[in-house]
Amino acid sequence: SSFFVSPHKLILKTCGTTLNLYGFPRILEIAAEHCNMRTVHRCFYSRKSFMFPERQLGPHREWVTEVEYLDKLFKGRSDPGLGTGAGYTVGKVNGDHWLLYVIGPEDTGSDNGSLHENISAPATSTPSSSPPDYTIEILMTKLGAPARRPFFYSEAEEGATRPTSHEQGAKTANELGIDAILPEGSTTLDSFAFEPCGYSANALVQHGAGEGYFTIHVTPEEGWSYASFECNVPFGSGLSHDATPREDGMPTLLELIQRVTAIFQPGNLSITLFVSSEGEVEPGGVAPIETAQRVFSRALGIKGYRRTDKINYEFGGYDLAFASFEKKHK
Amino acid sequence: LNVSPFEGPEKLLEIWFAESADAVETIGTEQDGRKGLRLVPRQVWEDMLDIVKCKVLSVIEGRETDAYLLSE
Repeated sequence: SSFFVSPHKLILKTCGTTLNLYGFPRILEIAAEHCNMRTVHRCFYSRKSFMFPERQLGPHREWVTEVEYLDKLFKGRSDPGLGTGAGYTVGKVNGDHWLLYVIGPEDTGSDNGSLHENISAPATSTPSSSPPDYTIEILMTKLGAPARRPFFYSEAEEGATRPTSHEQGAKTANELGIDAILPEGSTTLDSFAFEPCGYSANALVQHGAGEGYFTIHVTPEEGWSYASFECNVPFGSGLSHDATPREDGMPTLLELIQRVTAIFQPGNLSITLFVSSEGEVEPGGVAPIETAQRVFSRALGIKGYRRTDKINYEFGGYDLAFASFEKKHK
Repeated sequence: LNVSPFEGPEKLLEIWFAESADAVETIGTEQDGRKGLRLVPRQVWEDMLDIVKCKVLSVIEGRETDAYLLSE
């Protein structure tokens, strides 16, 4: 699990049977008491469908109760300029799917902050007021046995000094190339190896447009193996699917997807990419999320994956590209 | 050994209180560039994380963001 604190926003990402949403009311109190921040500007709550929903606690046992909890929380407040919340199921309800609740500024000029499905986003040229905001999440299951093995840690040999969990985490990151997903020197990586198995890491990344992050969480046990990779380093020119190297040395979107999936070798995966829709699109050009979809397919098609879902969304201020893939059987 | 399954898929909550960090008014003194939510003491966050059922394992502090690694 991870928690990221920026001056204006918080990201709380928690696994297992944690009570994530029960922290929300306290977060709102803290923001008001300590920072005089009394208005929510935007909120996203999302998760992949649970493998064991019956084990969840509080509102997290069912998506509908999570949506009710969030609706009730926002209805009990007055956040000037904030639209109404909306909950979505993305992908197959009778299979792996992804769930999203979103609430944002109501006067974003489109649909009052509501999310609507749009198979191919219209090409519009909007002046970019600020560098576009990208957040990619790659959620992977059915990890290959060779990929799972390094995340099981055996007892230290008799008499040998046992590495700390952070030392073991750093060693694993180095052996698997996790510390090389982004250019050396750009990243401060904080890794942790859990006993007897499991791995988590946060990274702060210095890039051309400022500071970003990525975070990785791995559950390696067969039967319920899972790995997630989330990153908000902007792709900019790296979004396009030609493999021209980027000036700031950051990987293109295609390279990033291939590096991450090569480490975890998932049998199934979904990719979500949020792009703030201020992103520039030349008139008649292809919207960033459509370009992203092509890159997803290109990155994974040549690695033996077949796309099983492709869905694009537009909503106030953000566009979303969602796609799921499965490894083709030999 | 009967191991009970672990739910890896995370719950991801992202809350924005302003459009950007630049939009955050500085309250009090900015300590080494820190402002807004980054001025909240770690203990206050840890008390909130107790409600969520998470413990802080470590923190790395960047120029713009503090990244807490947690255990369930």
